[in-house]
Amino acid sequence: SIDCRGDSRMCCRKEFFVDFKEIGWEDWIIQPEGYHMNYCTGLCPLHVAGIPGLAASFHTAVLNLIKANNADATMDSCCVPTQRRALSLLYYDRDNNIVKTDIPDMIVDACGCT
Amino acid sequence: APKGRRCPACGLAALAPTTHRDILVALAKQNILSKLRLQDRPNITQPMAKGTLLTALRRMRAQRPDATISSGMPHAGTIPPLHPGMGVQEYEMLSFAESGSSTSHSVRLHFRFTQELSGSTEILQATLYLFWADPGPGGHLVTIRLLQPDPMGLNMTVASETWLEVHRAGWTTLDVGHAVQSLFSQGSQRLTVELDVVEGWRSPLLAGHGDSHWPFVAVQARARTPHHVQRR
Repeated sequence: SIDCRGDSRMCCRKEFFVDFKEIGWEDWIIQPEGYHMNYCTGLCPLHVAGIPGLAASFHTAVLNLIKANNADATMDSCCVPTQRRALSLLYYDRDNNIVKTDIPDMIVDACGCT
Repeated sequence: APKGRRCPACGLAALAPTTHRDILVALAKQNILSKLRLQDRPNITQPMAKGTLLTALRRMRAQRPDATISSGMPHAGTIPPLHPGMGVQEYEMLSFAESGSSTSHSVRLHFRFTQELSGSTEILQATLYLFWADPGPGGHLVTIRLLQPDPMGLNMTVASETWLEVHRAGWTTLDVGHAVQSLFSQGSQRLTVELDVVEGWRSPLLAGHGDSHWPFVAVQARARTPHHVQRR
């Protein structure tokens, strides 16, 4: 996965941090101090399509075959999250109880072209 | 994306930086609230004292051999993750007691559980934590009753009764999993604990050790998932 830098226009992971103090949520969210709301952005030319990590797989072979035989494919490729993880939160609920939970798939760790 | 159209995420790049940021922050708020099944952010009227919270977290962690808690407030990224299986969302909840009616030999504690969790979660474990003051020589016998509202919600019925011999000062725990599960399955939110103690002995709420020994219930729960039928 590539992190976005400078003038790169290709598919990459853009880091974005939401500070709970800045948005006035620090009174009810005890931990963590913010949310790493990373996202994927950038271009995905057809020749780079294929999820990273599947370089030698059967799926890649099939994808390449489709690309080779179907240059005028009906679908374009998109830059999407390929690896995500949970966000652990410790917070007060409406009844002043303290709740801890892991919300799955909230933090984008890697991006790739579909 | 259909041929010739932009990917949905590409639209963000075309926005002005401030608008871009505002949209992302709004999305983050909406995302967190919806995943926590909250319509709006909770308004905190009585934040828990730091000492009370830390003591409760430590007691709860001590029950789990794989978990640790630091001596100060936990820092970002140090909250030990739960162990969700197959992407199922799990919860740990601490409900602190609200004091109810009491006499010289009896005290009632009320625990209120969140509406968002009742009915849609399965209780894995629920433990009542009580701190006792020094009972003096010989110890004391305590009767603990778990009371639940009856189906009509008018009267309280005894869900279970147990006896405890207290020989020294300290924390004791009591499994209240069945009572909390039954409460949640009825859509009810309030569990009442009635303690009968020897007259004149200081009850848990009057232990005189400050807020850090406040009684609480620790609940571990997971979201219910619909049953899936697979066709091959």
